[in-house]
Amino acid sequence: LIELDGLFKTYEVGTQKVPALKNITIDVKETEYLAIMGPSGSGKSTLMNIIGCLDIPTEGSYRLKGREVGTLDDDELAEIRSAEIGFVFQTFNLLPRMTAFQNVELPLIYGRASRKGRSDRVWETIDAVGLKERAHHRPSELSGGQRQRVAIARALINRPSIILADEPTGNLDSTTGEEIMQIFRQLNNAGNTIILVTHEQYIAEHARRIVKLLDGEVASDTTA
Amino acid sequence: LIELDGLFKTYEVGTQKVPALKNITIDVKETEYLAIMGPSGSGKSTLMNIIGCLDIPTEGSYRLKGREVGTLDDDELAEIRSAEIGFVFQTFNLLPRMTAFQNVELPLIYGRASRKGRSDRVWETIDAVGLKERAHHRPSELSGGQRQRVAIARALINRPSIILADEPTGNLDSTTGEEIMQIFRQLNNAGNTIILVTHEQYIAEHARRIVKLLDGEVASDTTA
Ligand SMILES: Nc1ncnc2c1ncn2[C@@H]1O[C@H](COP(=O)(O)OP(=O)(O)OP(=O)(O)O)[C@@H](O)[C@H]1O
Ligand SMILES: Nc1ncnc2c1ncn2[C@@H]1O[C@H](COP(=O)(O)OP(=O)(O)OP(=O)(O)O)[C@@H](O)[C@H]1O
Ligand SMILES: [Mg+2]
Ligand SMILES: [Mg+2]
Repeated sequence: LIELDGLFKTYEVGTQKVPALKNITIDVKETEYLAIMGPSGSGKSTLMNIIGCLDIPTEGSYRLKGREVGTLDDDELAEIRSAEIGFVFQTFNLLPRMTAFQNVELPLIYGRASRKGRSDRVWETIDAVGLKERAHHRPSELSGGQRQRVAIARALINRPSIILADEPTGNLDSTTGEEIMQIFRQLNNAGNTIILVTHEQYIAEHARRIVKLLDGEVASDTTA
Repeated sequence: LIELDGLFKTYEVGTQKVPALKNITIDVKETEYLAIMGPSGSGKSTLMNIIGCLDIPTEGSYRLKGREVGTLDDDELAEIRSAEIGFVFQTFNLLPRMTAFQNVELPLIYGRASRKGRSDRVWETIDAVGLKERAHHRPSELSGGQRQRVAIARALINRPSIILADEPTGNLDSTTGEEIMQIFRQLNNAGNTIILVTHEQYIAEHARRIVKLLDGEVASDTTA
C-alpha cells in the first residue's frame, strides 16, 4: 500500500539546511496498524505529512498503491487526500469561524450525500467521540481535548481507508484517550490501515508494529 | 498566595449556558507544587485562565496575595501578569511571524535589561529547553514539541514567582518531558510556586499535591 524508499526531506531556513528525514525505507501493507515514536524533533510529523500527500520528499520514492506520488499533479493529490486519507493533525487545524459540527461536516460538502445523509453521519461521528453536547461550539469555545476530538471526527467522516493520526491523544485524559483508541481498533478490524504518531508507550502498544525514529532516521522497526 | 472561594464560571453560547466551573474553593500557598488533573472538558484550562488573571469568574472570590482580583483594573491586571505570572498555554499561542528567539524575548522587551542582558538571558533559557539549534526558526518551522518548548521558555524568561503550565509536556516524548520537569523542580526548589495541569499521572506525581476536577467541581484534593 505504502512504499517509502530512500526518502530524504531537507528543509531550508535562510541559508541553513535542516535534514529532517534521512534515507527512510518503510513498507506499510493494507490493514496494518503501525505506531511511529521518537523524540521531539525526530521527524515524525514530517514523515506523516509526506505519507499524507501534504508535502513532497526532497529525494527518494513514495509509492502509494503502486503510484509514484511525486509524479502526480495537484488535482490527483487532492483527490487522494480527500477520498483515501484521513489526517488528524498534531495542531488540529480547525476552521475558527465554523462550529464543531461544520468542521466535521466539511469533507462531506463536495461529496454525493444528501444534506440529511451528511447530517446523520456527522452526528454519528460527533457522538462517537463524545462531543454531542458541544457540536455548536466554535473551536475557541472548546477545551483542548475537545478540539482534538473534533479534528479526529473530521478525519474519520469520509471513511478513509488510510488513517494518519499525529499524536491524537496528546490532549486527552487516559479514559477519553482509551475511547479514541477503541474507535481506531474498530476501524482497523474493519480493514482500514492506521498509522499513528505517539510519544506514549501505552498508546503505541495498541498498534501491532512500532517504528522508532531518531534524528530523522529509522532507529528500529519492531513487529509485536 | 492564591485563595479561590466559591468560584463559578459560566460561559454563554448563544442562549445556552455552559457551567465550566462550580463552587471552586482552593488555597495555594507560596512555594507549593500543585498538579490539576481531570477529564477533557472538566474545567482545568478555565481554572488556570482565572488564576492567571486572563479571565474573570462569573461569581465568587479570587484573592491573589490578599488582593481581590475582580476589583483590579486592566492596567493592574496586566502588571501582575507580566511581573508575577508565567503562563504556558495549552495551545502555545506563539507569534507566527517571530522566531523562537523573538518569541521568548518578548516579555523582556519592556523591562529594564539592556539588549545584551536580554539576549544572554534568552539564550540561556532557550538552551535550557534544548532549542539552541532552532532559535531562528519561526513556529511553522518547528515541530509540535519544539513549539511547546518555546512556549515554556517564554513563560519562564521573566523569572515569575508563579508558574502556571497547562499540559506543558503534552507534545513531548518522555525524555524531553523529563528535562522540562527537572526545570520545574529546580524552580520550585528556588521558592517559586508551580501549578501544572496534566492528564498524565507520572507527570502529576512530580507535584506534592494533586487536585482532581470532574465536571467543573473539585472531586479530590490530595497532598502527597
Ligand atoms: N469560550 C467558551 N465558551 C463556551 N464554552 C467553553 C468556552 N471555553 C471552554 N468552554 C467549555 O467549558 C468546559 C471546560 O473547558 P476547559 O477548557 O476548562 O476544559 P479542560 O479541562 O481544560 O479540558 P481539556 O483537558 O480537554 O483541555 C468545556 O466543556 C468547554 O466546552
Ligand atoms: N517548515 C520547516 N522548516 C524548517 N525546519 C522544519 C520545518 N518543519 C520542521 N522542521 C524541523 O524538522 C525537524 C523534524 O520536525 P517534525 O515536526 O517532523 O518533528 P516531530 O518528530 O514531529 O517532533 P514533535 O514530537 O516535537 O512533534 C525538527 O527539528 C524541526 O525543527
Ligand atoms: Mg510532531
Ligand atoms: Mg485544557
